[in-house]
Amino acid sequence: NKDLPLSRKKSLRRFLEKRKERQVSISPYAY
Amino acid sequence: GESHSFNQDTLQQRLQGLIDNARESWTYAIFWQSSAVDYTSPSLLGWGDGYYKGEMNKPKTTPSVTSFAEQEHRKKVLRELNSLISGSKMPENEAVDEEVTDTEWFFLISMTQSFVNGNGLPGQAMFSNQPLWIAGRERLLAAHCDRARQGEGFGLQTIVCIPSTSGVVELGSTELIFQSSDLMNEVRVLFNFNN
Repeated sequence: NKDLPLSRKKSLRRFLEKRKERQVSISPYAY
Repeated sequence: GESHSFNQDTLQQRLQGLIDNARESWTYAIFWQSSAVDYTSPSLLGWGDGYYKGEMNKPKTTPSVTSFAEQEHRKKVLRELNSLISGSKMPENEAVDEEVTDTEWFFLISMTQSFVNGNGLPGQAMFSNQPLWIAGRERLLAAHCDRARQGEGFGLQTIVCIPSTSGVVELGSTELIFQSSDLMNEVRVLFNFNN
């Protein structure tokens, strides 16, 4: 929701982006 | 030693530097930020920032120990968080196909936690101004602390809490890591804020 503190929002965004990168790098379609 | 001004924006780099350069294989690092304005006021430790590195040595083929329903729940939450952050609804078939691991889930849950006046592992470390180094599943269970037990339940074998001037640095690993003074010194240097 909108009340999520900024520090958590930033951490969350970073976590989700890194997760996406990791998934792309281990996906068989990436090769 | 040299001290730095506290800066929210550099927390991530410090946490990342701390575990990316370590010899040991840490799964995550969290900075619990203290709300105390001085040494005499009661303090609340809340989420400052965190860096999730993951389990480097874990084989990709490890079968899931979580139930199908639990995985579906985690994926649903992740999809919702994705939408919340990106501002648009994420299609069902996009991303979050991969299993949400126990340590990823533990890291996410941590964002919702805070510790008052000496409670929990970070609170105890802050209150006593002494590092806490708990290595071994039995020791985590014997710590009589919800966070330690929860961490053990999600596959952690080592949890460390090191107090600094403005909060507590917590590190966790699925591997068994014994106490290292190098790491504690590194934390004291990197997180020695002068306010």
